[in-house]
Amino acid sequence: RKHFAVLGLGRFGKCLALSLAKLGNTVLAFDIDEKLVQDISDYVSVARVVDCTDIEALREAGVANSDVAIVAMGTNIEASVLAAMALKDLGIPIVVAKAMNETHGKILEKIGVSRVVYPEKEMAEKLARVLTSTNVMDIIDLSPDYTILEERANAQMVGKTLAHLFEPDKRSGVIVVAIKRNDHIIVGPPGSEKIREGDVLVIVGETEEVKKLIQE
Amino acid sequence: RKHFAVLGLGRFGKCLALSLAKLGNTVLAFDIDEKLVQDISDYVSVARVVDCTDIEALREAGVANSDVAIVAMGTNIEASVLAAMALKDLGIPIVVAKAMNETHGKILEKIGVSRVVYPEKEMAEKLARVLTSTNVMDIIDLSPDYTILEERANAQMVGKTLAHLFEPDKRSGVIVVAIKRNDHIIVGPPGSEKIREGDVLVIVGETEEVKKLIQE
Ligand SMILES: Nc1ncnc2c1ncn2[C@@H]1O[C@H](COP(=O)(O)OP(=O)(O)OP(=O)(O)O)[C@@H](O)[C@H]1O
Ligand SMILES: Nc1ncnc2c1ncn2[C@@H]1O[C@H](COP(=O)(O)OP(=O)(O)OP(=O)(O)O)[C@@H](O)[C@H]1O
Repeated sequence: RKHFAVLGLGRFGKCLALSLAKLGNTVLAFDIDEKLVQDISDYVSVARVVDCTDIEALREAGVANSDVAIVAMGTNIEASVLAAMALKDLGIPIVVAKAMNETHGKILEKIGVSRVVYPEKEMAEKLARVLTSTNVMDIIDLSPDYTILEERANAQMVGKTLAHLFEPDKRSGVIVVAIKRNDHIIVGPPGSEKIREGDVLVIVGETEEVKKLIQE
Repeated sequence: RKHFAVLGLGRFGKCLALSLAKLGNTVLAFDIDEKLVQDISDYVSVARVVDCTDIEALREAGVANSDVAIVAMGTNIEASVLAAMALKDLGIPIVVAKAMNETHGKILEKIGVSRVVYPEKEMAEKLARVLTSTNVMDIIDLSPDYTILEERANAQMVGKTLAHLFEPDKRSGVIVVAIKRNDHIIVGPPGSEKIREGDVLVIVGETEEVKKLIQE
């Protein structure tokens, strides 16, 4: 497994440190707040009170031999940017950081952060799409190119086969990868599978094609 | 389209209100902070300064005829719970709310919130899995039953066909739904497709099967 350092133990940082530790990684967790450090100390390898904008304090705390470091300070942009800069100066190969907004994200990328995440924004955008479509249970953007959606089968679909509805030979760039039926999942259903009432179809496709499908 | 009310315009609430408006919905946006209300007023149907824990103020602001209302106040648990209660009393059919932690989430469910979201937690768990596996680019939990992952093809896979590697007839509950090749996406690749260097496979499968695959 790998060595991770998590700087900032707010909601995001704390969950991340705990999840990484649960997956068997070595995790160093830091925050300026004593109580937050104490709460997590039983679950990670090292938990210490450190001002993460101070490069000497980070070096002393053993951050330098981490494979990946994550800056999880969203609201305090100054602390986030100073901490990310310190990590790059310490030679950490991969630095990931949470950003408050696009401008904050751009600054982090300029100083060499390899991946910027926007937890609130990504969740908000996904939820907005799910709430807007009546049939769609969940839409996941896998990349700008293709999307996966879960759609409850409507009345016209019931009794028809997948081959009839999704005509794979027309290569429309959309395929049904699974059917959720009651508590059971059929992964890779054959074209001859007949749709039943209550089925939820899991569909992967090129984003434009999937958008057309939802509008029908 | 539908009528939405968004209560609380922090990072999550603001992004949600903007995304819902962009999808063509009618959006009412409320916050106790005047500046936040002003910032969003050009992009939504109605933006007002309202104390969202006050049911009379909400009624006056026209919340009652919304199809869906979202409580986007995470850190202030008291305000979140009082606002959610007020929405249920106003008879809003679907109430969604952001929660700070599991306990907060349980209280919201008890008072009748239909969907509780944890933006920081869900993002942290996903990121932890991606950072832990070297080949895996992204893992998305579609449900407790099945998962979708993007995996960079390794040296042993190059030159082999999908049918050879994923033997669909063995029905292992795992299928390759797409291949990302350079900037191109092949959705629903045939079994005869040969894997090339640099390919990224998008695989859907039963969660246990996918976990086994990652460990190989
Ligand atoms: N200089 C610093 N050194 C170490 N920790 C810090 C420093 N500045 C802030 N923190 C800590 O970082 C954590 C997260 O900070 P902040 O509140 O900016 O992020 P957030 O994005 O609002 O968090 P959340 O994940 O809860 O949404 C807090 O626990 C705070 O104590
Ligand atoms: N009683 C209230 N009525 C209306 N708005 C309120 C009330 N209490 C708090 N708010 C607003 O709700 C917004 C979000 O609140 P809070 O800071 O609790 O959430 P958060 O989860 O930290 O936000 P974020 O989405 O930024 O992570 C703030 O803009 C705040 O002004």
